[in-house]
Amino acid sequence: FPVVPEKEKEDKQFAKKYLESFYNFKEEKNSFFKSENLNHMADKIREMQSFFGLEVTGELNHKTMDMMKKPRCGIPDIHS
Amino acid sequence: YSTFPQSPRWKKEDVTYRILNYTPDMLQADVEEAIAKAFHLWSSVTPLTFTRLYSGQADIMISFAAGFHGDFYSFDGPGGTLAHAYHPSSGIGGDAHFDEDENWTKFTNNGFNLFLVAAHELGHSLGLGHSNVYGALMYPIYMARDTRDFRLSQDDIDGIQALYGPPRESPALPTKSFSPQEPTEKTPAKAPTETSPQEEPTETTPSKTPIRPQDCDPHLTFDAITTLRGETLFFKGSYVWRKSPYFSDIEHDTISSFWPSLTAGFDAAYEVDKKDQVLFFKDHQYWAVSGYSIEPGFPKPIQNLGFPPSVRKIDAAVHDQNTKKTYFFVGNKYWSFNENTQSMERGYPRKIASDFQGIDHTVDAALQKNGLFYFFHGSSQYEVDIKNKKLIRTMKSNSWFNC
Repeated sequence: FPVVPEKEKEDKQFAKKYLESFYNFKEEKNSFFKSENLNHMADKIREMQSFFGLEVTGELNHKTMDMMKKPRCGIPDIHS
Repeated sequence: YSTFPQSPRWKKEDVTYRILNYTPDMLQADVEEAIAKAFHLWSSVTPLTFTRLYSGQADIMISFAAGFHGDFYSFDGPGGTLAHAYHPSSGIGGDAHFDEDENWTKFTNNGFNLFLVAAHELGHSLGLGHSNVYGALMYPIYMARDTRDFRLSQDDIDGIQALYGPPRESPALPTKSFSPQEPTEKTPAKAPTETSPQEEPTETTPSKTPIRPQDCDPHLTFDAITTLRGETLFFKGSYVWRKSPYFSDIEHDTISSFWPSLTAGFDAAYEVDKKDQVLFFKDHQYWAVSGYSIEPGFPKPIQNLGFPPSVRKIDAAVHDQNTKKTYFFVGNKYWSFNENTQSMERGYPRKIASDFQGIDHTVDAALQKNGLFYFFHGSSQYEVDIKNKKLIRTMKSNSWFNC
């Protein structure tokens, strides 16, 4: 359901943590990999959307955020 | 289904477990029963047996803890991660940890059902990973479900039997009643968990799920319609059409994808925007939800709202955001409910036709949008300006779907 706008930054942070926990996302700490990070995060968002049968957009749309916020098991959905 | 890399599994069939501590949310006996029932789920489809130890090292050590609890995966407070478990191996392998910051219960509302979560985590303790099959026990997202006759999905069974094979002798009849694996020491046999009056209704699983009608089917009718945080949801059977100002297309969902424990086939629905609350009506009961969560203490009987016992169900409901009154439609009459005083207004019921211009039949669903009211009857809808008591126009019920 709709997300209040100013929460978007918060949501991005939440999503990053979610993808690190469950989709083995590792953010490059080095800042000049920024654009690479964004692509890498979009890939991981696509992986999560595909797992849950959501529309695969690579973007943090409301359905994707909703799914990330549902209570769940702490084990990753994919294994490295 | 999935397994962990290299598919680790127990190299023996008699696996041991030990409950290290308890959650204060539940009676110890209920915790033990939930755990035993969860093990029984897996032993009934594999050759595995589970024996409870009361001291020393067991293969599967079960504990409740909050926040940091000695492994690399701290818990995160209420909500979010509920529990985790380790795949079969020595040491921490097989162990299952439950987040004490959650509210654990033996029911399926007012918290997380320990049996359902334990059954999932023990799947990991036996070597299963997550499944992306919606409705499978190993699906990563918690879904409150009726636990009285809970069954593993075929995907779960396929996964665990890929690791351990089928049970030695197939039970003559599927074991319906639950009889926990005999632990090493006798514990008094427990009566099956009685269900609480608030126990969520079992999901009605129609023998044949009717297919979703086309958006622009000219004969399309609806059971109920409501707004929700600026969006509009149209309900029919188990299906939801979702119209949102935030995206252009009509989204197709099911009731269970938003509220897994609510049964399909609402009679009515309406939003009290000021309370960020939507109420759903089915037969003589109603539920209140806020977003995805069902508010505690529901369902309630509709008589709580002030209906006489003769009213066994309602046809439609709509909340007037301007007057803070909610109109309930039953047959050719309607009631007015004051949301501020939470009581039915005096002088009701009244005939629908005498106050709603042009509405001289029953109402299937009702909606208020941009100050106007829309009354749905069969495949038609009537746009009414009730302030000026004027019927503005008649349209097809699905005119909202950009047909």
